[in-house]
Amino acid sequence: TNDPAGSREQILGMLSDWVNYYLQPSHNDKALLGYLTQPVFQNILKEEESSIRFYRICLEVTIDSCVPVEGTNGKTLSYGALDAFTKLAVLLVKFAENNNIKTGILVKILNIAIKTLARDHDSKGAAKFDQRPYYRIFSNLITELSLHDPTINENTMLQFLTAFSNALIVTSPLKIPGFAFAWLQLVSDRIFMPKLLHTKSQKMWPYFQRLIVELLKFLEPFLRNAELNEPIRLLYRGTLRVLLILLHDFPEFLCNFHFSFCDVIPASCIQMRNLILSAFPRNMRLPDPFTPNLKVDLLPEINHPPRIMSNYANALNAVPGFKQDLENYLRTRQPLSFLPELRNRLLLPGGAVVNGTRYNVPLINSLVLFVGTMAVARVQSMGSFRIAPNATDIFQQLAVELDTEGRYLFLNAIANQLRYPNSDTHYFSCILLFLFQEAQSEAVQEQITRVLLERIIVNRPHPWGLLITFIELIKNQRFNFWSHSFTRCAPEIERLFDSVARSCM
Amino acid sequence: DFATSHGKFSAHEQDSIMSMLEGSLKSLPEPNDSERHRPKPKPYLTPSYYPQVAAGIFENPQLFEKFDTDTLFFIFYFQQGTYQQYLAAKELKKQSWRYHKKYLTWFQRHEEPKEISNDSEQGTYVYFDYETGWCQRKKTEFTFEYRFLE
Amino acid sequence: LGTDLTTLGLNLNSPDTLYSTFGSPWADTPAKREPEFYIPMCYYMQ
Repeated sequence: TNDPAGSREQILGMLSDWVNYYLQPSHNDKALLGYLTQPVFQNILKEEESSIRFYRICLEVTIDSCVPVEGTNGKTLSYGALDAFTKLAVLLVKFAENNNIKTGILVKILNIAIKTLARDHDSKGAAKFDQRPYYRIFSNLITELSLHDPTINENTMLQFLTAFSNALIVTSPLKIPGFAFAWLQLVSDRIFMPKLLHTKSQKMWPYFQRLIVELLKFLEPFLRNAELNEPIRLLYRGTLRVLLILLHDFPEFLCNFHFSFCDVIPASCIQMRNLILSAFPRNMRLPDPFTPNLKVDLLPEINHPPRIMSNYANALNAVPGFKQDLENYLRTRQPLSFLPELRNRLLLPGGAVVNGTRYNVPLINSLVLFVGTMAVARVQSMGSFRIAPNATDIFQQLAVELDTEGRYLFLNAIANQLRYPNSDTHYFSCILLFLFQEAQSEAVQEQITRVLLERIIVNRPHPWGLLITFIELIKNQRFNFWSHSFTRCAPEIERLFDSVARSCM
Repeated sequence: DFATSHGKFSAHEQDSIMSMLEGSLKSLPEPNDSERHRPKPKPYLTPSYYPQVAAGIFENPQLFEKFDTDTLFFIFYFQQGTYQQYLAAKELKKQSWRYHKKYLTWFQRHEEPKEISNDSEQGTYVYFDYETGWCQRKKTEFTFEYRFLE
Repeated sequence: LGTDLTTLGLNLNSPDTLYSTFGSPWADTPAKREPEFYIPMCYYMQ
């Protein structure tokens, strides 16, 4: 409404001429570019305010022009005008005189598209909002500007990819749920996703990790309660497909960020978590976990720490004083009060219940990995497993002191480190078996077994570290596994153990 | 942000999210919602016994090795903007043709250039004259400036 | 117990990358491989 008088009409006239020119099949990019050099375009686009008004009005009008094509009962929309507008945007971005201007135009257009999307989503509501025109805009821009083009240098391409990533972070399902399906399709676009994950020095990996975390956070409450109605089931299967592509084509990405993803996958999503933990670097040959008498501690890979790009100490820093006390204890085994108080510090403040639990799950995950990483470093520097008693104190204390719920979360945090052959997998495998062996009560041993077993009985894939730990547990006489009554507590459990033991043997 | 810091939704929010999700199923993007719009001439209606879609082999780079240069030039100049033009250009480059951006013409060395500097080379070339004769012609004493080399 | 992940329409044993024929997270079958190519502006005749 505050547009200057006549400006809207002028812009609509320019847009109409442009669309007609664009739709002539003989007008290729070169001719289209020539058309945009007309003074009328140059004048309106060189001013900040008038250019924003131009893009906004063009976007609104071309989005409204996406109406169902006759005879397709709403299945197909006509995108002619919208494609014309995005082509105009692409040409302006591509042929702007320098990289900053290129990126500036792209960011401006994306911002306007995002604002229009959010306003449309909130005003039209579930019944009338249509995600497809916005999908088309982002898809056209991403496809045309992510494609290899020697006139776009690598640095500019990174700026484009950053702009697209930020736009998708801002329009994630947590913010605009009615755009969720289009959003996941854009994130996993066959040109965009590899562009982000193929970048040299993995510069764009943190952005893609953020996008996957946004998706998993959105799904978390629905998956935790196993409320898989139609839309959630579709999103869940779609997420599995995307994760499978990452597992197959970009396993190192899943390896490096496993901690971030496990932090937001509910404990009940065992297969999805296994999928992520099953990733291993492409240049690694995994020894068959079922090899009889496989000597894991002789594998060279177990001396190398895994690459972890997640900031796994974040949750420790979020609790005032916790990290300092923990580091102090690991260094000096002081103060003695640290251990007995530890259990209560893992509870959410004020008895809150979040995501169905009283415990601060990210803090438990962070504590386990942090203590384990410090212990591995110490073991490697001193040459023996026994040389990290402070760490084992903490793990033993938690195994004994935590209640069933807390211990389940704690044991899960350990099991989340059982992955491909590396020093963490080896350490946490030993720790889990050590806790089994040293347990004072059979309840702890049963729970350790349960945490492993529930990860093994789900459909594939299974992480290598999980398999070798479970096989060791049931085969090595030292653990006297089969003597425990819980292996025979019910006929179906006995059958289950037999079948798993047979498949493992 | 629908989710508070822990990703927890209130019951009301969860309902609102679910209704938005269910509503958005109606407009789930289909393959044609991302089909690239390439301004193509309308396909000429041919009898059904003619192939109605281009054979996949025309996307196979090996096929272009078998075409003679005349065919490659035809594809390059008469199928602009297509993947086939891209493949034809790649094959011409493999056969030591070089594209001159100013003359929009393909050149090939007829013999070793008499002079080569950082900015250009000079000598006798063969070029494909697509405008007047649709044939290859020889050009002596030609200077190919590298700034015009695509 | 999760899903048989081999039934999601992805050829998990493929020696090629899966993303190049990934049509969409909702598609049960791979999409046609779209060739990725770039045509320099100078290839267009007026």
